[in-house]
Amino acid sequence: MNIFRLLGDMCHLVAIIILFLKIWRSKSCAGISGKSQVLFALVFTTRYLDLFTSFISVYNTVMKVVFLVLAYATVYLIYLRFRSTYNSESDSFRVEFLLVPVAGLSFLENYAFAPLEILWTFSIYLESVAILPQLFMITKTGEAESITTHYLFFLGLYRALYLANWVWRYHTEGFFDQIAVVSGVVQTIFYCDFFYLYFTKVLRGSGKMTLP
Amino acid sequence: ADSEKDKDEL
Repeated sequence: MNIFRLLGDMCHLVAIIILFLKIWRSKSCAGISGKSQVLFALVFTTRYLDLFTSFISVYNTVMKVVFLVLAYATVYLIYLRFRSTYNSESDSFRVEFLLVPVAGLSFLENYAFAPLEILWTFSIYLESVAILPQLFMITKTGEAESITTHYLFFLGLYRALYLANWVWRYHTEGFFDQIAVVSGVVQTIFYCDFFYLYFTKVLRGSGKMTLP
Repeated sequence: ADSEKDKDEL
């Protein structure tokens, strides 16, 4: 464990908690892409199956359980509890255009042709594109509430910190996970446009982010 | 590629 990965995990946890609390307290999921949240729940489900097969550390196990519970709880809030506030017409990204290529690629490019390994690879590839429905929804509606932009900021920052973690681990222990690194770079690149808007608009105190 | 790498990352 290193500071970059710890900070990254904390940013990830903060992002997930920000979103959950926003929906829970405002009793509304307006402007939130339910599809992205379903994809994130799928990412955690396919990645954390080793919860039952291998124990790494208390931290590892606790974080995996927390991420799984919060991910499913958020999906529950969006599609069940506050479904009347869900903008399904704005959440129109065709997720099958993500799932099919990601599933195909995870069978082609992986470290081992074994069920857990394929599922782990699938979760890594899927995570890199899971935010696209949410970013697409924001471009479609042309705006995002500031709390939603803070959620996206921490979510984008988490994987950027993981990139720093991989640089650190490469230089200190020769660790290099090609699949995770390439996907992490792609994932972080998708946030670049958002980061620009976030720093130039939201942090200037203009509150809501309205796209040009 | 090392398939048995410890997946200690979240």
